[in-house]
Amino acid sequence: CNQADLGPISINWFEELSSEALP
Amino acid sequence: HSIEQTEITDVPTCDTLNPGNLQLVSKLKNPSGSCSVDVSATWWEIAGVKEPCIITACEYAISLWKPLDIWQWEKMYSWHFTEVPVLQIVPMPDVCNLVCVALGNLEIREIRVLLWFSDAKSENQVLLSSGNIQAVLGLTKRRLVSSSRTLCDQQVEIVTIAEDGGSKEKQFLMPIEETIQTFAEVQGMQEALLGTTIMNNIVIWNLKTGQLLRKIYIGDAYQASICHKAYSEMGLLFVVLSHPCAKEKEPSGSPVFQLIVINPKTALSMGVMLYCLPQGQAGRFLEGDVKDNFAAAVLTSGTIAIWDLLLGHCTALLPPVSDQNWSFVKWSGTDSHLLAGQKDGSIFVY
Repeated sequence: CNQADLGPISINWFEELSSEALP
Repeated sequence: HSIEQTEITDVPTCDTLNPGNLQLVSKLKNPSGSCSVDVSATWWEIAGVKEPCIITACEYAISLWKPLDIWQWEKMYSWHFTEVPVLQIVPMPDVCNLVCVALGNLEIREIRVLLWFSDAKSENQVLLSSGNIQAVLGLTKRRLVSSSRTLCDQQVEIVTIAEDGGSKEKQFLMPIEETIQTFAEVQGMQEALLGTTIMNNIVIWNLKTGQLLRKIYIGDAYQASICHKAYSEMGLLFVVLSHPCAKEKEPSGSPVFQLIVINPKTALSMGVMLYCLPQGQAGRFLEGDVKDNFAAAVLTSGTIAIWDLLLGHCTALLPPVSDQNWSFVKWSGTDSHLLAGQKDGSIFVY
């Protein structure tokens, strides 16, 4: 598959989503 | 009689899973002759020694089998249920000396913890959860997650199981509106939990905070996908799904399992690989299990097919033994066994 189709990737996605999500 | 089995063949012990080498080594026969519903494997301390035991589930009984000699098992104890039938065993990773079972008819009504102490020859049953439970999964650190429907919404609850089988701690995750079909832990990320929904979404929770992090639509190519495995690598989430409702529509054959990749940051996903039946094999997926890099599935034709998820193709086909088709198949959590069950109560160990 073409990785570019998935958009920008973040290694720390879990921490980043946790800081953005509703508490 | 506690021994109700047949020794099939004598082969050396092998701890590394290699589906090409799978051989039928023994058969456990439940003396009650009632319908088999599930099988699992767990560690149990018997007379001071931790043994890799097999747990068999019939409609109204759960039995604990201890290994005797090579490829022989002895039934140590059975828990009986009279009112509500057994639906499934809920495997608990890293836990010994207890079995978790889901009881109910069409939906799970109760989750019970079963205990048995070989020294005191005593047993105990503890009711852990009850209600209209749709999905359940045993997690690491003695935790169990379940989703249940209440009058107005859906509740997602984590229970930590105490030594006595009761609940030590309860925590709720942020609910979602859609019915959750399956849960999956993310390998290597103890605080991440996935759920698949009947609306073809994958949701991600933070188990520590209970936050709902993402809802990702994975497309409607395959309805009612079941999640068997998830792992995170280089910022991407890889998920192994099975497709009970898949029809033969791919040029390469009938898809049984699929590996998809998700970018959790953007909520975009795409298929990586389809695991199809070999050409000429009839039937489609009925029930299956994934362990490490191997997927096993019972097909409607009565055959068990095994795929190497890294190689991407089917590596073994096991025909039914006797005139009975397989009902379910599970990888053992304690060693390199594959456990296959038939409706008549027989469990075959490969």
